[in-house]
Amino acid sequence: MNIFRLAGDMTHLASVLVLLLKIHTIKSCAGISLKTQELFAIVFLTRYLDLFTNFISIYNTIMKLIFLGSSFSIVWYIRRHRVVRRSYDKDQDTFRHFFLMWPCLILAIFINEKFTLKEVMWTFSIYLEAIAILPQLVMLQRTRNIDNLTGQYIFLLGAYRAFYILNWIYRYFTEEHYVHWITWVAGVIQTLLYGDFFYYYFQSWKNNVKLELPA
Amino acid sequence: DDAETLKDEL
Repeated sequence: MNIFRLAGDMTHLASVLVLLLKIHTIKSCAGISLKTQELFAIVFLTRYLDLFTNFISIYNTIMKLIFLGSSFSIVWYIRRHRVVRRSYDKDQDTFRHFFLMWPCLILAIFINEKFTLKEVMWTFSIYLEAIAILPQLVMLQRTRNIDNLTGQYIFLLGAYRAFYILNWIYRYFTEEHYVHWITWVAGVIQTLLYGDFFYYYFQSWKNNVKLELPA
Repeated sequence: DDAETLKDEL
């Protein structure tokens, strides 16, 4: 494992921890899109179908379990927790997210590396992850006022994607036969979606003012 | 095989 991959995994892990911290200690999910969280839970569920059949390393297995467990517990918190669910801005989170799944599924059926159930589900998870952040970005745009933890959460998620691209570039030059168009194209699209957010995040950081997106 | 290599990523 190279340093970019590790940095990517660690920023991904940190993003989840920041979100859990916000939900668990402040008992608030204000500004967080349940739609995006549900999509992430589906992404991990369909990607890690090989959790118990394809062993790679202890590290991989533990990380997979953390991402599965955290994504489902976040959804549970927002939907079911007595206090947390009251802070959920339902009216701002109106994205028809399940409609995003159909094009991803159809695309995965036609464009994949191998036509098996596991492989199609894995490819579906790659496509779905690329656009799963959209409901959250739409919600940010609407609420505009973004608290620190929500801002950091999205920043860390974007950083995770950026590090993964550096990881792919590194692996491309250091490993033989390392060409994965599906993952790369989906990954680059996913990272570009954060571009706008990054711009305003750095502006607010540079000028030391509260993060606010333009209407 | 080649198709399996990315499965070592998360």
